[in-house]
Amino acid sequence: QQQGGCQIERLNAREPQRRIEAEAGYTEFWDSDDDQFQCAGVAACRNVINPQGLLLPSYTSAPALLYVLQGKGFQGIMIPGCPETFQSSQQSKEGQSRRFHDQHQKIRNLREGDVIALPAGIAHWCYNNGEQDLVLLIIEDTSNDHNQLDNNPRKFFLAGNPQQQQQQQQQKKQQNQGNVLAGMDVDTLAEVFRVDMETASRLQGQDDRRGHIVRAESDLQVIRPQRTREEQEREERGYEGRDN
Amino acid sequence: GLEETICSARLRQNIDDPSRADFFNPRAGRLTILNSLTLPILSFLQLSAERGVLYRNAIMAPQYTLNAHSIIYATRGEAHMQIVDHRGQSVFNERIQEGQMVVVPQNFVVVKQAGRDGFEWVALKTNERAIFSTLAGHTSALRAIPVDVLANAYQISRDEAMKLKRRRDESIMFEASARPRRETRA
Repeated sequence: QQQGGCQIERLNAREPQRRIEAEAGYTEFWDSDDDQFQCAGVAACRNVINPQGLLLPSYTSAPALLYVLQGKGFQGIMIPGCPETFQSSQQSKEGQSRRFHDQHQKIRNLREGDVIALPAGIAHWCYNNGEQDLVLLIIEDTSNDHNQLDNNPRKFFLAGNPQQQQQQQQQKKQQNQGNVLAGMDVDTLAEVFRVDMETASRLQGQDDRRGHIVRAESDLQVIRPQRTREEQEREERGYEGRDN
Repeated sequence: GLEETICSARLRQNIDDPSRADFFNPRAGRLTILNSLTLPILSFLQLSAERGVLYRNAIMAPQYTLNAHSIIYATRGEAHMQIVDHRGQSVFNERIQEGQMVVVPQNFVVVKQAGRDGFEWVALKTNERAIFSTLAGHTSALRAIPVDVLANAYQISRDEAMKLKRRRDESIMFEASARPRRETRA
């Protein structure tokens, strides 16, 4: 905190100040320059993800807490060095045409009331597989010791072209912005991923106009354990319906 | 009890010895990490270090250090280094050579490719247990993402998304492909 940053004479309840639209949802930001947010050293935003909307993978320079205000979905959190423990079965793909044998890190279900801890620098993505909007409140602790940059909230996207969002956060500076791969040479990307130049160019997302929340072409297929009907019913009954 | 604790604390550790490498790829290079687990006094200083050696034209996977700044000093050879900020803007896209130093801020993505004579460096990191995350290779963040998510995020086919995940099986140091690469820029 800057010297005298908490000399507040009056506190006011605040609404979000800016809204950034995307193909399958929008994000609203509270003004992180507001005195009370400056004093607390936090930044806040609210993501509204439409059904079949995918919040593109990103990470922040400060730790954050995410609260699910509404809806349901699932989330992938990529923790460096952790194994890909969700694996499609080799057996199940035999005999089926064009099934991909995929494996990835754990997928976590999201539902109303959940709090998710997001450590600084850990990338994550979210998908809305429900029938109503998935609404996420995110509070980023920019003054946390884990953030060694300044107190400005920074989001590093791994995909897409979140140009508009970043421009508005940065007082509409006219700069070319995009995901972190956009700042590398295309031939470097082709070499690093051993893909052709066209795919490497796609990674940069410079022609992508969908924003930071995109609509999945079809319902997203990921490997994750499904609840049985009994489990779902038990969950709906809640704690009161449990036997001792 | 100071003489038994602080006064006798181990303050020295060699990180140039190849046999101490933590990552080694005979076709690409090696990396040795020194942190508070290997030299406990570093937890007091809240600093750590790494020593890297890249062989001719080898590539260090694009990566970011998620809890520290990195101060990189080139000790031998040269490399083409690219550093990208949160807006996807290149803030450094140049050749770094022996005797030069560059600061990579926390979470900025860096990729380096050694020149013809290889590249060696030492880096100081501003956290006792600096952690990096790679964006390509066997333990990368992209490999931890489902194929369908990658296909939708990058607007590519599932086939291409699978290639993106699987083509590079090395972890952090990549052998350069056989095809000639353009010279690093000055």
